[in-house]
Amino acid sequence: TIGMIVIDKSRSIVAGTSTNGATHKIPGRVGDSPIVGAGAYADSTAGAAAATGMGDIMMRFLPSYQAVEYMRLGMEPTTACQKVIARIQKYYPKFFGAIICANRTGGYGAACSKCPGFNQFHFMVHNPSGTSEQIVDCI
Amino acid sequence: AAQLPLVINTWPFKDATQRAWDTLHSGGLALDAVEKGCSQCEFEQCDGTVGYGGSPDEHGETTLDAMIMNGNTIEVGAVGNLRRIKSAISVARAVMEHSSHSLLVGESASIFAQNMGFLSEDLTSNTSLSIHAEWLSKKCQPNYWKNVFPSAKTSCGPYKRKEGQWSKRHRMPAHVVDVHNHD
Repeated sequence: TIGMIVIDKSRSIVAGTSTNGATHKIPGRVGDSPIVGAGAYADSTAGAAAATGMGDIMMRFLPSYQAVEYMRLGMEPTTACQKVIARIQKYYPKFFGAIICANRTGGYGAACSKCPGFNQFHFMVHNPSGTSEQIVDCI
Repeated sequence: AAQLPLVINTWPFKDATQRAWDTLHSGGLALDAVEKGCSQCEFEQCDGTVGYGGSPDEHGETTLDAMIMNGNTIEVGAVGNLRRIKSAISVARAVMEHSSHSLLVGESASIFAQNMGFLSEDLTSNTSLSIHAEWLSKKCQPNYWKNVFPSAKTSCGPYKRKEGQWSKRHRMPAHVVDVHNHD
């Protein structure tokens, strides 16, 4: 799955996702990626977020919407991402998932849920400083 | 430090990031950048988790899910379980721009896409065929069924509802989803 957030110079924010979903899924299954607020969410007055991982679980928490609302309240993007992951972990302590968050000024962050075989999350950032692959340690 | 413009995406899919940035740099809208960036991954079949030829379902078919959201207008276009169309993110944008709906799914989404001019083609690849064949050879393990008969832990389907007592503590099998298999 790819989840992407773009903020242009005029502070217009767009988020998107694309995926072929889970391997061996039951035919007809749709994951979180095309669900608004789950796979991604964008509101140019606050920010945007995009999630990836175990969609059947993550979609139950609308993590992208929740992260954007946290940023609307003034939370830093990394903190917003972490709080969303922590909320899901209360119910599914070892779920596999990660989320990226960006606020309307171009601040960004990410968080992921530590589980067997998944300790760090890699994501990409491109801004006027250049392009870079970034890594966060999972919580 | 906060700087604009910004492109950020999940996983180290560098070409997608670059394509989105180039789209912005050449005067494209943020909408164009997200569409082109995600399209790049669909074309490259990023990690086998995006685009055609990956993540076959139990029937061996690859289907695609995609969504795009405009944060200025709160307009959304999305497709789920899209069959036979490679450009899922572009179809999602078409849903947003050419309908008043937010999400179209399955065969009907494919017909919508064809009517909007998208090419209908097979989404299977040698890789997806191989993944599916291997899964069948392992008695359809792993899978996402629970509380069915015959036991989904040892047998392929078709399954029926298991009557009588069954565990309500059963949770999502964590080993099924990982960095190579995810939404």
